[in-house]
Amino acid sequence: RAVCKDVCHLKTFEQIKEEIAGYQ
Amino acid sequence: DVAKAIVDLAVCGKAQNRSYERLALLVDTVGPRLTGSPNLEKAIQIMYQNLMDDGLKNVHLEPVKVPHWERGQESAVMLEPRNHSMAILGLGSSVGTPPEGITAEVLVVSSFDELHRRASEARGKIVVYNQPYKGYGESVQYRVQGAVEAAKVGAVASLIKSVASFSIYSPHTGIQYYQDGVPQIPTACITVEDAEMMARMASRGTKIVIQLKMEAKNYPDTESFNTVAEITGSKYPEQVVLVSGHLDSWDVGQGALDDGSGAFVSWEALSLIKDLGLRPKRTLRLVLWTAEEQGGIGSLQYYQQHKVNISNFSLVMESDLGNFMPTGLAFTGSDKARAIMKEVMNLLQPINTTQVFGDGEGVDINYWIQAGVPGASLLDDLKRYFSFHHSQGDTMTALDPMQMNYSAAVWAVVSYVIADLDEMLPR
Repeated sequence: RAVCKDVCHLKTFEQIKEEIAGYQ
Repeated sequence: DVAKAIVDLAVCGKAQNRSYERLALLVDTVGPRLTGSPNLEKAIQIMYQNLMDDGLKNVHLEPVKVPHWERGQESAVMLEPRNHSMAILGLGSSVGTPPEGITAEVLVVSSFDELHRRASEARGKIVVYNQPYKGYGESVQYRVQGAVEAAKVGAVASLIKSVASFSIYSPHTGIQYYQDGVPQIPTACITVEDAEMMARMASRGTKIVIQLKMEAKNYPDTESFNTVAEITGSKYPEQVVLVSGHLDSWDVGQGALDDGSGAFVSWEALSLIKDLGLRPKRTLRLVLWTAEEQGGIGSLQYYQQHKVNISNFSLVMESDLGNFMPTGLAFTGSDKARAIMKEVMNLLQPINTTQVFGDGEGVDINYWIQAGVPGASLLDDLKRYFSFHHSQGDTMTALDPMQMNYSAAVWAVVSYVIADLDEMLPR
């Protein structure tokens, strides 16, 4: 299963920021 | 438009005032919910059915051994310098007095330091603490340890100024702890007004005598339950965002604000998300703790039983500081996680609740936070909260349905977005 644990952060902060903005 | 949809539904949609009305029905029906009481167990059974009826998944109860203390009748009468019947509230786990009560002269102190300096005067007396209110965390030490410190210097009982940010002659109860090897003496809180009056009397050299009667009694541990319900994650169901409040309360007022509203706003967060047909990637788990007021008994057991899965907990959230108009989120976590939380809170600009403060904490989530899991608590007008909690004034009248709507909106947006992000919050 594609589990992203805390040892495995693939996204940059900018990418996460864009992702969160998508929930506006 | 997820954030907007949640806010609209909570604040002006069909879910408007729902958490307030649900809570009012419960607390008007069962009243306050002291750990070990039939009221609490009835509330837990009602909540179990409520969560099932709401269509939430994996609804279940997790048994917990909890303390059982009962207050009984209690009174304190000033006999000298004048007759005055004082409002008191015995403290959780306190022993009672003999049936005839304890009649003794009073020693008033304003700090533990003063008590230790005047230790030779304390033997055989009732120690009255008139500590200044320096915020809850600091002042509550007098309630928690007051009896032990007084007993160490030979006092026969302790009466403690209520740990309250405001008072209209309203005593506040709370938990206190005895210490092995130190005599257990009866202990209760008195009002801010009476503590300050006795301090003035003592400063004039006036002798004060009080007769204290308390029927308080400790019984063997009994069984209670943490109440759990979920929206199962669509992609990473084993990963969890935990949303919580505690269902138990003290045996005064209705336990509406501490922590009925926190528990019901947490439930409301899941209801809002479910009503909108949303299903986050991770599991949203609602836990309604038992025996928080006795020191987080239910949550400690939950931590011990579930910490094996700690790497799957993305965020732990607890609302136990009131549900007045939210001012933001208190958060504990790494700088990276904080930066992400700030972005999430930006989604709440339409309701002007975007601030992320430090020191996210709560009795029931601290075990997880101390073990490295990011933690968040809902912040609002704490002065107002500490005026009402643990007192007879903790009723639905202290709450405002619209403010609970806003609290629920914040709670739902934060929990949903964090549960739905592609990645867990970084540690």
